[in-house]
Amino acid sequence: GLADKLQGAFDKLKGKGKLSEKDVKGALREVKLALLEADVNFKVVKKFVKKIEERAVGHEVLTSLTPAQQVIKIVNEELTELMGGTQSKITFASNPPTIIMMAGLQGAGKTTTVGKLAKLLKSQGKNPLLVAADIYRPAAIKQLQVLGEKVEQPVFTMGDKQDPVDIAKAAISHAESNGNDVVIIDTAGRLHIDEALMDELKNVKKAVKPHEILLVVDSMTGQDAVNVAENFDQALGVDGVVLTKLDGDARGGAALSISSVTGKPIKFGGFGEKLEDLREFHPDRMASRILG
Amino acid sequence: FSKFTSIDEELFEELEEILIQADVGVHTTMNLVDDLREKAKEENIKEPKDLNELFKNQLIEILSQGEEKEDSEQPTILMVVGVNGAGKTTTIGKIAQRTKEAGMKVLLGAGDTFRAAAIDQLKVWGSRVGVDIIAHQEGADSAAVAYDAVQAAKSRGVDLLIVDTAGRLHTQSNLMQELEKVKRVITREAGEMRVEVLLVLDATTGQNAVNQAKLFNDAVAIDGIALTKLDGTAKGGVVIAIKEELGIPIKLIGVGESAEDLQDFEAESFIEALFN
Ligand SMILES: Nc1nc2c(ncn2[C@@H]2O[C@H](COP(=O)(O)OP(=O)(O)OP(=O)(O)O)[C@@H](O)[C@H]2O)c(=O)[nH]1
Ligand SMILES: Nc1nc2c(ncn2[C@@H]2O[C@H](COP(=O)(O)OP(=O)(O)OP(=O)(O)O)[C@@H](O)[C@H]2O)c(=O)[nH]1
Ligand SMILES: [Mg+2]
Ligand SMILES: [Mg+2]
Repeated sequence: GLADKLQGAFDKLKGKGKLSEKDVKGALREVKLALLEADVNFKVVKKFVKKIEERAVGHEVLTSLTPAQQVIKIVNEELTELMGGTQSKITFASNPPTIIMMAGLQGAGKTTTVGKLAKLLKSQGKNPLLVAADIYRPAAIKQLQVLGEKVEQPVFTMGDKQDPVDIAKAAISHAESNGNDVVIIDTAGRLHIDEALMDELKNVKKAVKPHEILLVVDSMTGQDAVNVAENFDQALGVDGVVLTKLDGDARGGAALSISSVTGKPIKFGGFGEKLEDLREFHPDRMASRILG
Repeated sequence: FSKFTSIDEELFEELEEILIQADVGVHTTMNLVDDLREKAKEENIKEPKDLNELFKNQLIEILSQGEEKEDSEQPTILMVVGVNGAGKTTTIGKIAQRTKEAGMKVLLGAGDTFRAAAIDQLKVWGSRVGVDIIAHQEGADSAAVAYDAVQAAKSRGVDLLIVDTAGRLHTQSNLMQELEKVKRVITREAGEMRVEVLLVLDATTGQNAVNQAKLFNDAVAIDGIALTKLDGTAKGGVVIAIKEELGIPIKLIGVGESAEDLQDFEAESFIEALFN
């Protein structure tokens, strides 16, 4: 992984005596390559390596007996800090119901995550209502109903001929009269460049004022993660991110790209298809996964 | 490239940046640009726009190499595979639509017996397009559905049977074994029908797509790739490495969520789009 590559880079410099700033900057090319291989966005890598450089050409590395290890330590710290300080928690409203809205590209894992979140919150003593606001995808409502049955929580639907804004509003009233203290709204997958559908999402937000807007992103997303995160955040104001399919072997550089451009915390990770496969996001573990 | 008046290192760096941001991958990019440097010297290229042309042609060559025209006359069973959420079921609906429009008889096999409402989803597509579907119930054995679908395809004399499978990660070895079993059953029962496997890849996927292609290919021998969601902002450049390393051709692209949003892959337009 990166540790060996950096060690190799510094070993080549060993015979030269004292390390120079130029030497260290050259070795940092390995960090740049590792991050790009891990799918971190090109511009984010540039910015991040510049930041690392400032620390790496400092005293702690130049005078170290193990400069490679010092650089790895710095990279890990900076990565963790960028993706961290995170609240792996939902902010609950002082006046229920707490309203959570999912958003993201097609196939990212939103509907499944709604089911997982409902299961998690139920285990924490909440009584969530799942809302079927995807009126486009074939059998999307049925999919959520099947998940609702598995979790044993109600699913609110008005079929696929009603506007998602009206569905969301009616769901909130339903929750209030039925004692559901959390409302989780599933929305249709959409492209961040689809104006009409992004407007739809903005209208749902305006109508029900969610306490949490969660952007669901596939952890194998490549360079495009920056475009997606930026656009959804600018359009809606994302409160947190859920990174899915972490049970695969994607390095997950999208996590760094997203944190870097939005500054929003990654709150949860999806680690499988079952409803219990939602876990707290650990930035330090993500950092070492990205570095490979 | 209008801002460049001569070919210098900055121009090569600009090309690298374009490719990396298109998900071509840093190592593949560096190799491609090194090859370009060589060729530019050999051919004594002086104009940036000629370098641009040379590079595009180099990439088009990689993507079109070894492409033979398909004999689609023989009745075929198409098994569709890929990771979760890539667009398999939707792509099946699109392929069914275009094949039916071409006057052929199509049958679908609801081989995803695992995911919530997967069979329902394919049934909606079946009725939208007007084609029959062979299905069991959720939780049934996927290979058993495939078996029944193949028998029905043969007895009804269909031109194309498309078998849907559940999304799975290439790292889940038990699920990859299940996929091998489904292919074995299909191949064993196919009779006169030709068997093809289509890997569906999401264009927003980064370098992990290469691992996906490798492992799915190891399990079931992929005949072609369908690259979906190219209507977004992702460029899907990872297919260049896949073509180079595995020789698997890209056959189809998905450009939206409706039945007509399917196009044949064309290397020229793909590379043009990559550079825009
Ligand atoms: N392995 C794995 N699969 C997941 C995970 N999360 C979701 N999936 C699978 O990914 C696929 C897509 O999930 P969905 O929940 O339908 O995704 P979606 O975002 O609602 O899709 P659209 O509504 O079409 O935009 C399904 O096969 C899920 O089972 C995860 O964390 N790990
Ligand atoms: N924009 C766009 N969306 C697409 C395209 N192809 C599929 N989708 C969408 O992607 C999402 C997932 O599609 P599915 O067909 O359910 O994907 P799948 O691979 O069958 O998913 P699993 O069976 O859960 O593994 C749906 O919302 C589709 O409408 C495409 O070319 N463009
Ligand atoms: Mg969904
Ligand atoms: Mg499917």
